[in-house]
Amino acid sequence: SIHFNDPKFPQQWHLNNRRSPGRDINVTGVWERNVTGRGVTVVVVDDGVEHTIQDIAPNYCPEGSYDLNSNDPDPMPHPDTENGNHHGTRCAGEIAAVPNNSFCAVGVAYGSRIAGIRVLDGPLTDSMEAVAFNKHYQINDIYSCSWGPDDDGKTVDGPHQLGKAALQHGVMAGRQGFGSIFVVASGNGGQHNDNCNYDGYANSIYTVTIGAVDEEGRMPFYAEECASMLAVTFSGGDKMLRSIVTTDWDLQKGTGCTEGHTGTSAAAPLAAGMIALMLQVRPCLTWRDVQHIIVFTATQYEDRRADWLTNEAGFSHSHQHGFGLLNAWRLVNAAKIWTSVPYLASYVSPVLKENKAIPQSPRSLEVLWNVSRMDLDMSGLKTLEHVAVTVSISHPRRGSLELTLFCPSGMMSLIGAPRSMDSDPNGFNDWTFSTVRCWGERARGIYRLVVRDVGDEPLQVGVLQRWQLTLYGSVWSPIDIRDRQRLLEGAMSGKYLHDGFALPCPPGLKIPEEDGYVLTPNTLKMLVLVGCFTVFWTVYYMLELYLSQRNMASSPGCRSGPCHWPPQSRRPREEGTELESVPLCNSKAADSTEMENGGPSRTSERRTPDLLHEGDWSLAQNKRALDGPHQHPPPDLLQGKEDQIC
Amino acid sequence: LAETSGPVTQSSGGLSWAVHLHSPEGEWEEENLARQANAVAQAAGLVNAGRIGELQGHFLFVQPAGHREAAEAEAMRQQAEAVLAEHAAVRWHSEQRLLKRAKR
Repeated sequence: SIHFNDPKFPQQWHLNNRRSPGRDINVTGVWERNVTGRGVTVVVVDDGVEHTIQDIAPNYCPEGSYDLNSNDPDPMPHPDTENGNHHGTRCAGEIAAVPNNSFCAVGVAYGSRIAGIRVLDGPLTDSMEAVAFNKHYQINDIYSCSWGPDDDGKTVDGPHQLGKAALQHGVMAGRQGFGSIFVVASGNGGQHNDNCNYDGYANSIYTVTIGAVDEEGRMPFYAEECASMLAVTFSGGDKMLRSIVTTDWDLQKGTGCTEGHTGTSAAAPLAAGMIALMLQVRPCLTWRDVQHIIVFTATQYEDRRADWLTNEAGFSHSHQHGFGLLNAWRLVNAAKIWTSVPYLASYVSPVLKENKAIPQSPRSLEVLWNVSRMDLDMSGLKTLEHVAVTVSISHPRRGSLELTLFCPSGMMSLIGAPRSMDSDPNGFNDWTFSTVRCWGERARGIYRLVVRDVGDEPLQVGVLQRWQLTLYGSVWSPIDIRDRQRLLEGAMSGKYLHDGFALPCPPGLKIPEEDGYVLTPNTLKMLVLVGCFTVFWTVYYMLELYLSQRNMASSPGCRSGPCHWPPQSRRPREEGTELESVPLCNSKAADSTEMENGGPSRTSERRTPDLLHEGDWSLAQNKRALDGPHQHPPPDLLQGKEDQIC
Repeated sequence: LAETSGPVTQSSGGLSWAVHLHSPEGEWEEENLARQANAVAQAAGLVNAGRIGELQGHFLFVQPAGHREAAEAEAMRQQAEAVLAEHAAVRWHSEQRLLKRAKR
């Protein structure tokens, strides 16, 4: 029943697929119930957002925006030689493009507000990244990041100390304490056998890692596999398949609309938009509630190449598609009735020093660690969410290594996939891999790490120096999880999705944004200019005063006796002000003025003091100069002073 | 001036260090930290360019403005590294390097 006059809306198959029904994010039913992201702010952390474009301007949120490349509040993209800085604007359009404006397209959460943080268009350091992740974090609810380390199949990188601290600070203090939601794209390294477990943004427990599928639901050529991927949503595929239609910038070759947005860059913002819909119906969802709802509601679907595996808690996960396709209807209905999960519990094993050789495939090195009930008593940890393994391994060709983790249930996770392009001789130094495939399973039991060398070196050359296991989860029992699954299925009819039903939702904490009043550089420059101007004129005026005083002191009229001052009120006045208050008009003018006022002039004395000598005449001249073009005849200094200036 | 307005987001292109200071207990933590940051920066021959975003106790120290020969810059880097590594108030420090990030 939804009809928008946006010219490209019919081509937006990811929103409503008429050609292949069901191959979309299933959002129209949610829109029909007025769930559009109202009251939620999504910030696109990228190369800028052209917020003046028609599709974005009405939803633009300047309070949540900033430009870290130019250090000013306006994140407008700067055209560059490659016509490349349209990325952020396209992502923003996917999230919040305005409907029914007869322009281009419609966003998933077209009722939400969209902000931009421009950070990719220039040199980027850890400190800038840390600032970006917490910028306006009481205004921005969701941070959509469609970028990451190189997807070249040989990079191992991610947020460093500062970036990790900012992500952690964001989930603890962001969004009034409910936690900022960080959505990241899983990576486009598919052609280089890349795996998003070598990307610290994607395998962080604090981020929602989103992969891509094409219109046929398949893993596109560019997509990466990953044990820490939560879910997938739509994006472009190969040439035969449609890409994502969204708003574009209109700078350089841009027309304001594009049909060619693709990559995992296009998938992450769609997920961010769906999370905005969830937060409208339930603003008090914590960052972990959002992750749980994704796990519980993502849908597995038929894809022969996908290695779906169902874990002990009944969740199906595949390295290609995570827990499956995001479905807006399911996400929002689950959010509507979701009560918060228990606090995050964790367990960290000791650092397990092994120093064991890694045999050549098909043999493998296997190390175990048993997590006992006693180990978990302290934290109360019962069921798992993320499982992380930090390893240090030496090997002359890092890409030859394969790391597999088995949870106590036997669920297998390929956490370190071999990478043919990765010939780095430095191995791994405390690199952390993670998996979500054991989500909901019991935490207690024996964890098995299997390391293989699949390279073709003749000798075994790799050594596992040490490893450490970290478990994240909660006190939920397997029964609690099954109960929650049943509860959600009961809500999928949509019977709760109306305004009459709302669970209590705490308002959250008032957390002041730490950054004080920040003077933007422009303001600063203005202040400096005004300051200089003021100083200059003060100095000039003092000089003027001093010179005229000195002249006055040296003029004959005063030398022979007291200076004749016009009769003024007897009130004592400071020396200096007399001059300032002396009228520059001559007595006639003064008389005439008095005549106009009806009263005879009481004195014929010159109202102009006889101090209009050489030096003072300059005052008269200046006065005339300020008065502009109509020049009085050059005054005769000695005669008729009263004819002088007015 | 433009570079050092408010919490810093970027250094002015020269050498810079992110520093995490031990947080003194008690009142006016922020004040103490800022004062201490200035002192540590000065000791290292750097300028405190302000707190890093919302991260309490984290500061960005930058090289004072002005052009330097490579040798001089290297000497400065080593001196700063040595001071920050030894300073009792510094919990952690890291020289800022450019990150390579790609749009996806």
